[in-house]
Amino acid sequence: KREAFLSTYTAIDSNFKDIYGRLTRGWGKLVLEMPEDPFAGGLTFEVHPQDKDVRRLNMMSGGEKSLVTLAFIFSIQRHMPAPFYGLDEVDMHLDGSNVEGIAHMIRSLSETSQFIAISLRKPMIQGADRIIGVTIRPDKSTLVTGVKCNA
Amino acid sequence: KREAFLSTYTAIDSNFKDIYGRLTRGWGKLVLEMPEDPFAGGLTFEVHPQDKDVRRLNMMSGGEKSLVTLAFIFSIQRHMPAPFYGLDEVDMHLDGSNVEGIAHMIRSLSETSQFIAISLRKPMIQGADRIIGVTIRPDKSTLVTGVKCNA
Amino acid sequence: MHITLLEIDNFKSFGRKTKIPLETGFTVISGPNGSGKSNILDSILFALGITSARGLRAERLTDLINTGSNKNTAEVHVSFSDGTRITRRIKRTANGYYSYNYLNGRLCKQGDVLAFLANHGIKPQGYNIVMQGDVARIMEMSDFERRKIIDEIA
Amino acid sequence: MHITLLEIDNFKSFGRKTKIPLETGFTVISGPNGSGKSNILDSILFALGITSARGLRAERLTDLINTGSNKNTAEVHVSFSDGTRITRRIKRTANGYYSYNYLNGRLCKQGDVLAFLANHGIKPQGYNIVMQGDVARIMEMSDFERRKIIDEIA
Ligand SMILES: Nc1ncnc2c1ncn2[C@@H]1O[C@H](COP(=O)(O)OP(=O)(O)OP(=O)(O)O)[C@@H](O)[C@H]1O
Ligand SMILES: Nc1ncnc2c1ncn2[C@@H]1O[C@H](COP(=O)(O)OP(=O)(O)OP(=O)(O)O)[C@@H](O)[C@H]1O
Ligand SMILES: [Mg+2]
Ligand SMILES: [Mg+2]
Repeated sequence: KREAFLSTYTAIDSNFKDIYGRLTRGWGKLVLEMPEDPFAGGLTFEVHPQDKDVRRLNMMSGGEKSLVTLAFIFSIQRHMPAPFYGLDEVDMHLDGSNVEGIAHMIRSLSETSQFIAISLRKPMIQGADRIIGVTIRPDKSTLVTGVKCNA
Repeated sequence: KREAFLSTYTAIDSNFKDIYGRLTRGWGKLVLEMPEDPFAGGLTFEVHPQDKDVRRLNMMSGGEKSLVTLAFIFSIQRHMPAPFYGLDEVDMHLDGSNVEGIAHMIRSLSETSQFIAISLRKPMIQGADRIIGVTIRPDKSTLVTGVKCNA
Repeated sequence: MHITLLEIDNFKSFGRKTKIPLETGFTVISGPNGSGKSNILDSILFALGITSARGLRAERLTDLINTGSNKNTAEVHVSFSDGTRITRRIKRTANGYYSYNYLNGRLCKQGDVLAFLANHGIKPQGYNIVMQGDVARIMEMSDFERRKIIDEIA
Repeated sequence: MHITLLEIDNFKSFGRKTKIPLETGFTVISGPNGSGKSNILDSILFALGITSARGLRAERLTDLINTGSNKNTAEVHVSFSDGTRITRRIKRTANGYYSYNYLNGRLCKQGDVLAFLANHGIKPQGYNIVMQGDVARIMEMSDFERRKIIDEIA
């Protein structure tokens, strides 16, 4: 059981180092509180967003925390490949430049998997291959409007 | 004690009806679970965002819930006037048109009180009287750049 | 493999039968608050049976039936690029509901659908669908809960 | 009344003494993630003494001293339009810290500062400062906790 945990952990950690490094001008890794006995402790991150000093997760800014978490999610997804991915407003806390970075990463991942992302942010919408518009009809039912092709 | 609660509740409810009505093409009000004995129950909302049917708060969309909550906060602020207000990224879940609505409301409230709002969203930035830019220096310390005057 | 078509009928805010063709690559869905974007993702989760009613922001499955129309059923079809078409239908009854699962038009058990999906890497405890608020939830977790995420995957 | 000037020295990410003049009306602060925007609001809360260290995302007050420089003090001055200037300074010591409060340059107790603020409608349990994540927190509250908000105001 410990073996299974550690091999999964190592794989996701290695994904995280790559993905987090690409999303931010910095680097980071996963950290086990109790490496000897993982189940006795928790899992946290040691990250250097934009090459800053390491700080506890709760001392980081909202956007920095969100980027770490998103990189963690992407690391798990890379470990368990699926034919399609759905992302609902994952760019909420990010500034425009970080949204672009996420859109860029999704774009390259989407060469091998189908990605459907819901977003209200311009850089995400602009990074996609196509846009599906969703609005409300006067009778309050959902209207899905034509698919716009991007770029 | 019950008197004090009910008079505060009534004042904030009346603020909420006005503010929520202005922020959304719809209407709403506060609801006490136990009007006879307020302290035995909770406080929830009965809202019709964009004239839709009433739904429980947890069945509404992220943006709709956020707008209800923001209207609630503004209702409390109107009840306890202060010389200045600080808002940190309150527009996170809102679509562009709702961000404009919030910016518009803050603009009119700011005629009598000082408002300092942190935001990453264009419609909020465009609705302000001036912009203070914040960036990071190469040594990782904060740099506050000139104040741009708007409009 | 990818999803080629979504057909959503009387599910949540989809009062009128709606067809959404989907392609490979990177598709973005956008529109005003409350228009039905998250409901599209909910319809996929509902059809594939990989979330409970609570995960779809409903207290019971019958909440998923559109309230604007007077019908008592809601139906979602998900078609994949390998030709498979998965359907799920709920029907409100006097004292509850029925839930029907179909593989390529033939009535089947929910387990059959889950088995098909598992063969293609789609599991209920997977992270291929990140719902609105999941990032904030994982961000605010205790270190212990976060490690448990790895436990479940291993 | 309004805030006319913020002076932030060695507090959180403000490694260099920074002056921020403020005016009436509607001011927006923007910039990249992690640049220090929320820290500006934190500096006001710190100087006015209306939040604990935890409300400023610090485990103890000494975490608020800039880590980039080698100084052991952090200082914030808030000037108001009626001429009042409130200052708060923390100084790291061998086994903790000292916290100093000043009204118009003269050493005073934190209670004096809070009394001045209360006269102008600024209270620690007030809602005039909405921090990052407060909307989401209140949104996800139970109905009971939400009613307690009214209790505290009444
Ligand atoms: N059974 C139902 N019948 C009719 N409408 C429903 C039903 N269930 C949910 N809705 C409506 O669907 C809307 C929510 O849709 P959804 O969550 O998809 O919005 P969204 O586009 O994701 O918005 P946001 O950008 O705010 O997240 C709500 O207004 C809700 O009232
Ligand atoms: N004592 C300290 N010394 C130096 N830097 C610090 C200190 N405390 C916090 N910081 C840094 O301040 C930064 C956070 O600033 P802040 O929360 O103001 O960002 P922000 O501009 O609000 O970002 P966001 O848009 O993501 O919310 C973090 O990168 C953190 O490392
Ligand atoms: Mg949504
Ligand atoms: Mg911030």
